[in-house]
Amino acid sequence: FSDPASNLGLEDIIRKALMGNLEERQE
Amino acid sequence: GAKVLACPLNSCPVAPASRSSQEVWESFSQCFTPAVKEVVEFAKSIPGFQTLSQHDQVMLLKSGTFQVLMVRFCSLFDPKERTVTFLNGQTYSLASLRALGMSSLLDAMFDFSEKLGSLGLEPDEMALFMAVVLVSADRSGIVEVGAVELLQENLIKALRSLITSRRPDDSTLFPKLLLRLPDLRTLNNQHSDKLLAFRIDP
Repeated sequence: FSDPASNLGLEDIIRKALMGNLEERQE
Repeated sequence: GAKVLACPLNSCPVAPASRSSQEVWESFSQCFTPAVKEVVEFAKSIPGFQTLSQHDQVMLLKSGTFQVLMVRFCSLFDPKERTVTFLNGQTYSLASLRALGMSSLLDAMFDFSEKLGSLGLEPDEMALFMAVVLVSADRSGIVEVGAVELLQENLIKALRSLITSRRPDDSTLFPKLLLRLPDLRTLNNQHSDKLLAFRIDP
């Protein structure tokens, strides 16, 4: 449990919420 | 035997013992997910945030989301009445929340809310403070440290400028505000411990 945000599912929500934005930057 | 997750974002803070821990967690997750998404949208609106690397954006949000939410929802804590109003509309007394096992974390949250509330920030000052909070989050895992530091410096300058221009006679407000940053870090750690404890041993 060294990474609480990952273990609590927070990272997944953050990545999905950022996804649209991140895909735009990758293009 | 009831399962307790007494977070103000939780629409059902006390779940019957018949519900599995996973069900309780999933229900709670549905309550906090919209709030987390709002923090991500807020982050995107911070000038300069989207110029950071994807990796660093995620890292800052991972360590800063709860801290931003704590600032955003500190008005739910009423230090005078010693009550907390949950997003489901129910108001709980300090005593009832203590009985639900929210002792030390709750005291720290009340303390923080009282200190921040006493500064009487305007909505735009609060928003800029939240931006500073997010970009001042834990640096572990950040790759482009210089870029994050530069953004942080610019946001802090903007916050100082806004506050000092509005209140030229009060030189103490800005430093008082910055002193809340370590409080938020401590709260973040306590909060993570509490949630992880539920995940391990509900």
